[in-house]
Amino acid sequence: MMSYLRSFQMSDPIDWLHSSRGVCKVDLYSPTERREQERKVICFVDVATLNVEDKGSKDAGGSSSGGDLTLEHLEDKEIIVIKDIEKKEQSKTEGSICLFKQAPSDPISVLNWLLNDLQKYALGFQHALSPSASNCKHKIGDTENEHHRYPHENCYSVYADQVNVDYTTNRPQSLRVEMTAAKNTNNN
Amino acid sequence: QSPSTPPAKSPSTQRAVMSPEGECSMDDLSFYVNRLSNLVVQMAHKEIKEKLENGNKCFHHSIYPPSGDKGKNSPRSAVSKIASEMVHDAVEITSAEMRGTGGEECREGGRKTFLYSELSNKNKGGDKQICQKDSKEFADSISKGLMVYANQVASDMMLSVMKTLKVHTSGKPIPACVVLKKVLLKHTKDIVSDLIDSCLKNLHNITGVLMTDSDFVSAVKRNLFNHGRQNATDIMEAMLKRLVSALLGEKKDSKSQSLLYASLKAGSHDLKSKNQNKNQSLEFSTMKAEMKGKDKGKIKSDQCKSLSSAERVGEHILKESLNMWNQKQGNQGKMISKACTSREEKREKISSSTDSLAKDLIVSALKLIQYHLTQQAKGKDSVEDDCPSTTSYMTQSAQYEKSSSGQSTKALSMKHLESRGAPGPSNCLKEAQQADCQKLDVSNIVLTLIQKLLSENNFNCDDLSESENKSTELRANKATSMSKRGEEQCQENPELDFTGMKQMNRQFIDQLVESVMKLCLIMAKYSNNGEALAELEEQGSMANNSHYQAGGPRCSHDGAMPQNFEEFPGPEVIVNNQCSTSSLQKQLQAVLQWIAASQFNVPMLYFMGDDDGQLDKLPEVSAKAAEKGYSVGDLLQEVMKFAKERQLDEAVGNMARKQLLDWLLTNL
Repeated sequence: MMSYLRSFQMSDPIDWLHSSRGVCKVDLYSPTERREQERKVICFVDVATLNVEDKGSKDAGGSSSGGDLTLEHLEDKEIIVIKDIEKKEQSKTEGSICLFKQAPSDPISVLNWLLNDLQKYALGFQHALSPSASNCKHKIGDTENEHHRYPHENCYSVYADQVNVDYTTNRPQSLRVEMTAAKNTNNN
Repeated sequence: QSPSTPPAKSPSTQRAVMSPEGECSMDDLSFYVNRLSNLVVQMAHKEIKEKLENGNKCFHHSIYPPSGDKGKNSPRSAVSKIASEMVHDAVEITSAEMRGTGGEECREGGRKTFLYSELSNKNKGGDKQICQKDSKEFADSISKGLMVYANQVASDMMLSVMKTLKVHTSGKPIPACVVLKKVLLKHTKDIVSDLIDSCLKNLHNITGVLMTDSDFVSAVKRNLFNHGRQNATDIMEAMLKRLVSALLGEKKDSKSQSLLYASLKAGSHDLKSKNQNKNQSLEFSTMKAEMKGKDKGKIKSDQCKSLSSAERVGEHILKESLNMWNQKQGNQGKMISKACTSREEKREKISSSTDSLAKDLIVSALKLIQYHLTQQAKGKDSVEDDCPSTTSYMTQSAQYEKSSSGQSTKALSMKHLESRGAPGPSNCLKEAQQADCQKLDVSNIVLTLIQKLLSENNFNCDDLSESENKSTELRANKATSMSKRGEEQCQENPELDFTGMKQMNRQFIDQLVESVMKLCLIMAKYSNNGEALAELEEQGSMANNSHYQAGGPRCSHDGAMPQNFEEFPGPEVIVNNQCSTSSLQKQLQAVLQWIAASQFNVPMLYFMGDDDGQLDKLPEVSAKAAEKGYSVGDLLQEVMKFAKERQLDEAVGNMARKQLLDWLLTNL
C-alpha cells in the first residue's frame, strides 16, 4: 500500500465518480480496544471553528509570519497538515492535524463542493499516511516563500517537534494547538 | 311364624310327607302359594317402609286398620292406603285359593290370619304414634327387615333349587347340575348386571374426580409421552426405511410383496387348495427371507444417516452400475485389480450426480477466467513490446505445455520473476512500466494457479498440460494431496470405498469452489481497473510484510496469492473531526472521509469523538456497502443523489428529510 501511496500523487487527478476502489470498513473508535498496532490519528479541524489559544495563536502567527501563512486568508481549497513526528518514538501513535477551510456548499453544483471536500480529505489522508514521501512537505522555517505553497497542491505541512493536541476532547472549542517546535524549527 | 321358619316345618311339607303317593302336586301348589303370599306381604311391607323412609315421615299405622277408622286414616297417606289395599288383595286371593283347596287349608288360613293378626297386634301398639321412634332406630329396624328378607329370598332360592331337583320330566329326573346351572345363571345375570352398573357408576365418579386432579393428569400424560416417544422412534424409523426404499426404487418390489402377501392371505382361507397353500407358504417364507435380507441391508445403510437421500440414490446408482460392469467383465478378481486404474470410467458413471455437475461448473469457470486472462494479456503484449523482461504468460503457458522436463510451473514462474527482478538499467526505470510488469506477473500467478487446478486434478481437459506440480504452498495442493491419498487408499484397499471417495470429492470440490470464488472475486474486482492487478500484488505483498518498508521499490514477487484480502495489516487510522458543524454536515464529512480513506486503501477507518451519536450508523452503512460491493465511485454517486434530493426538497420547502446515513442505509 505504501508503494502505491508513494506513487500516488495528489497532482494526479482522481476520478472519484468512476473510481472502482472498494470501500473500506468503518467503525467507531473505542479507547478500550487498544492493540499493539501502528496508529495514525488524523484530526481534521475547520479553521472557521478553530479557537486557538493565545500562545498557539502567537505561534501560529509566528509561523505564518515566517511562512506567509495566515489562517484568515486561507482559501477554500487549502489545507494545512501539521504532523507530530516526535510522538512516534514515544508510542506507536502518529498524529496529524489537518487545518482546512470548508468550502461553502454551492447549491448549484453539488459535485463541485463534494469533490472539493473530498480533495481536502484526500490531502489529509495522504499526508498522514505517507509523511516521508509527501510532495507537500514544506517546513515552516523554509526561507523561500515559493516552497511554502506548492503550486499544484493547495496544502501546507508543518513539521513540528512538539504538537500538543487534545485529541480526546470532543468540543472543538477546547481544542488546543501548540506548535512551539515549529518556531524552533523556524529559528533553526 | 316368622318368615325365616324352615320350610320343612311348614304344613304343606308335612302333608307331602304324610301322603307321598300321587299328591305331591297339590302339596307343591299349596306350598308355593304360601310362599308367594309370604313374599308378597314382605315386599309390601318393605315397600311401605321404603316410602316412609324416603318421605322422612315418621308415622306408623296399622296394616289392617278397622273399617270404622278407614275414613279417618284415609287422609294420612296415599302410600299406606295403596299398600294396605295391595296386602289386602293378596291376602284375599290367598285365602280364596286356600278355601278352594279344601278344609285343610283352613288351618293355613287360620295361620295366615294369625300372621296378619300378629302383625296387626304388633302394630297396634304403635298405632297413632307419630315420631315416637327416632329415625336411627327406625333405620335399624328397616335394615334388619331387609336382611331377613334377603335371607328369606336366599333360602327360597335354595329351597326352589332343592325342590326342583325332585321334578321329573317324562319320568326321568333332570340332572341336578342342569337345574342348578339354570338357576344360578338366572341369578348371576342379575348380579353381574348390577355389578357392572355399580362398577361403571363408581368408575365414572372416580374418573370424574381423577381427571380434575392435575397431578394425576400430568402423570398420565407423562407416561403416555414416554410410551409414545418410544413408539414414535419406531414409527419414524419405519417411515424412513419406507422413504429410502421408495427412493431406491424398491416400490415395485414392495408392491409385489404386498400383492403376494394378499394373495397368500386370500388363499389361506381356501381349504380346498392345500397344495397351493403349501406353495404359497413356501413362497411366503422365501419372501420373508428376502425381506429380512433387505432389512439387514437397510440397517447397514442406516449407519450413514448423514448422507442425504440424493446421495443415497447416487450411491445406489453407482453400485448398480458397478455391478453391471462386474457382470460384463465376468471376472471379479480382474475387476478388483483394475478398480483403481479405471477411475476415469467410474467418474463418467458418476456424471449424473451433482458432484460431476459441480466439477463441470468449476472447470467452466476456471476456463473462463483463463480465457479472460489470456485475452487481457494479448492486449497488454501488443502495447508492451519494449519491456523484454515481461514475458507474456501466453508464452509462458506455452512453455508450460511444451515443457516435458518436469519443471514445475512454480519454478518457471519464479524463474521468470527472478529474471524480472534484476532488470537492466535501461528497461524498468520508468515506474509505469514497472507497474505494468507487476500486473502481468500477477496475471501469471493467477493463470498458473488455474492451470494447476485444471491439470493436477485430472479433469478431462485435453488442452491442458499434464504437468505434475507438487508444491504445497497453494491451497489447491491440499486437494491434490487428498486425491493422491485417496488413490493410495484405493490401491491398498481393492474394494472401492465409494463413501470415502465421495467425501474426498466433496472436500476437494469445496476447496475448488472456494478457490474459484476467490478468483472470480479478483476478476470481478480488478478486471476493469488498470491499477487493479498492481493493487492485488500490493495486497499480496502486504500479507507477507506486515510493516511499512521505508524506502526502495518493492518487488516482492513471491508468487503467493493474498490469503485473506480483508486481513492485510496496516496502520490503524483514526479520524477526529473537530468541527462544530451540523448533524448533516458531520455525517457528510464522515462519509467523504470514508470515501477518501477507501481511495487510499485504508484497511479500517475509526472515527473518534462521536459522543453525540451522529455516526452510530456509519459502521452499519459501511458494512452494507462492503457487502454489496459498492465502490468509491458508486458511493459518491449515492451521496450526490442524496445531496441533490436535499437541494430539491429545500427548494420546495420540505425540510423533513432523512439524515444522510439513514438515507444511505435505505438506498444502498
